[in-house]
Amino acid sequence: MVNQKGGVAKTTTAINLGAALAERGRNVLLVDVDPQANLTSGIGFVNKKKTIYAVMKKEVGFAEAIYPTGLEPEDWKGKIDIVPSHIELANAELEFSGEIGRETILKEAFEDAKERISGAGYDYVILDTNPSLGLLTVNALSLADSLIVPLEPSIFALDGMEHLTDVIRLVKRKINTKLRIRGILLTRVDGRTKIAEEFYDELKEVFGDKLFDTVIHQNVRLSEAQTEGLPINLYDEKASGTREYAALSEELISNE
Amino acid sequence: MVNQKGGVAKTTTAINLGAALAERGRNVLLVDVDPQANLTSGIGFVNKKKTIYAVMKKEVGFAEAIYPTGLEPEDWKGKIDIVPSHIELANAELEFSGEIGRETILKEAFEDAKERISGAGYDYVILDTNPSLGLLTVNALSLADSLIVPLEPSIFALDGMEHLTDVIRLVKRKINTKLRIRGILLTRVDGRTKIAEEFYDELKEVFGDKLFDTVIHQNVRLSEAQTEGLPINLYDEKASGTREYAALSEELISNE
Ligand SMILES: Nc1ncnc2c1ncn2[C@@H]1O[C@H](COP(=O)(O)OP(=O)(O)OP(=O)(O)O)[C@@H](O)[C@H]1O
Ligand SMILES: Nc1ncnc2c1ncn2[C@@H]1O[C@H](COP(=O)(O)OP(=O)(O)OP(=O)(O)O)[C@@H](O)[C@H]1O
Ligand SMILES: [Mg+2]
Ligand SMILES: [Mg+2]
Repeated sequence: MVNQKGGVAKTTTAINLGAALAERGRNVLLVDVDPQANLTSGIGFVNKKKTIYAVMKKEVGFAEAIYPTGLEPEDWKGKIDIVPSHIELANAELEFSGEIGRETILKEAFEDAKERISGAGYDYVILDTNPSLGLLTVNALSLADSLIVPLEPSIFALDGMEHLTDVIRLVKRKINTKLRIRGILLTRVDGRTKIAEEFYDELKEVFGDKLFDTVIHQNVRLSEAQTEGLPINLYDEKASGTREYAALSEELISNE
Repeated sequence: MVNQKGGVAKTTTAINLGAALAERGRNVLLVDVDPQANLTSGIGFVNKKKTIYAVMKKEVGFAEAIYPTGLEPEDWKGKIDIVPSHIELANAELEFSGEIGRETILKEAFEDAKERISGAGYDYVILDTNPSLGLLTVNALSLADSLIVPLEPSIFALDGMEHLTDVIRLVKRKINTKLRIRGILLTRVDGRTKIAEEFYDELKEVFGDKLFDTVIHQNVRLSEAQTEGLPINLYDEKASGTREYAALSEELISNE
């Protein structure tokens, strides 16, 4: 999940798309690469023994920082594990900026643990990033195969897309040739307004089929679920957020 | 405006509080310290000759990067000027991190130009920051007399308050003894839900009279106004956003 614009639902999408995929039998690993650690707290995770910070400092291997979330009910065939984050990661920008290969610290840690990670049989690894295109997000882009850009109907979010696509192109050319945009997801849409429709049409023109068919509407149940540390499909299965993130997961599954 | 949590309406508050103060005869200087430059584009400013980046690089003095916005109608007695930003500021973290006194670059530039700036007779200088507590935000905190923390009713925004108050206390102790929290502003409140009321009560308990009486409700006209590059009081004087930001400006004026 990448977008340097703040508050566009990167974390909300990581949690709820992950949970919808797990409900459909996929094994999901969530990786929190944001010092704010909202993904970690958003799924109610509390024992922070080893975090992504320890992985990047090479104090532990990537696989050793993987924890089960224990969220999955019996009848889900898929699981959700997490690599948690912690505020100590906040100084990563300065701490790692002088290191050789600073952009691929995370990728190398992942590669080193590849045997153990693939043994766990994950179908999806979802990385959440902070609202910046700094070193942490570049590390996530270097590791990822593809990226999802959550975007709310706002001129500020649209303004940032040019810079975001520049950085993606740069990472793709210099570090990670397989990186591609999997899709752009319109989020926090207030159904009662015309600005959202205009936005969808404009995005469709600019991004074509890169724009997901699924649109996530403003739904306060999504925020309430986070207060309880639960994904929406475990908090309120009748919420519009549950249906919409389910639809998004189906879009991904249909292209597997 | 400070809050490392993204999308809590830092920029929206800077623009609309500034415009409400100008409508009431106050002279306002907006300073955009965010590389995303949403404050700059949100008031429709386009000629970016000299920006905050040139000021921090000491290529120009602070006063030389001040431009009139030309937004004020005839009948407003106050004016709104701006120091614009530009994406080139995005590398400031790495570019200035090795400099001695890196936390007070902005403050020194402001102090050097103090004669010229006070000649312009500003009643309020409003700094907008990026969703981070890195070097740029610390520069803004070193310069400011007081700060406003916009906060939306969300567990993620609340989680971040502890780290934010830690950093504020640190800046106050080590760099800027006069820094104080002017107030916490609840924003993007969806009037139809109970989560917002619970939030207001909880914030009142924790922050007491630091919590502004004014609450800003979710109002799509605020986003629409930004698409037009206008503050809400020039875009739609009947919008709830216009009334609420007017009320906020009155709270500040009553404590002058
Ligand atoms: N569809 C939605 N309806 C209502 N609220 C939403 C929706 N999506 C996200 N939110 C709320 O909006 C806020 C921002 O979402 P979130 O924190 O997921 O964004 P983010 O992009 O991860 O933010 P940051 O840039 O700070 O990392 C949160 O309070 C969240 O609960
Ligand atoms: N009261 C409101 N009602 C509806 N939309 C709002 C309101 N306040 C802000 N917004 C919208 O929410 C989005 C986030 O607001 P804004 O960009 O001002 O937040 P920010 O804290 O400055 O974000 P960032 O962390 O990226 O700098 C924008 O699209 C804005 O138009
Ligand atoms: Mg987030
Ligand atoms: Mg902003």
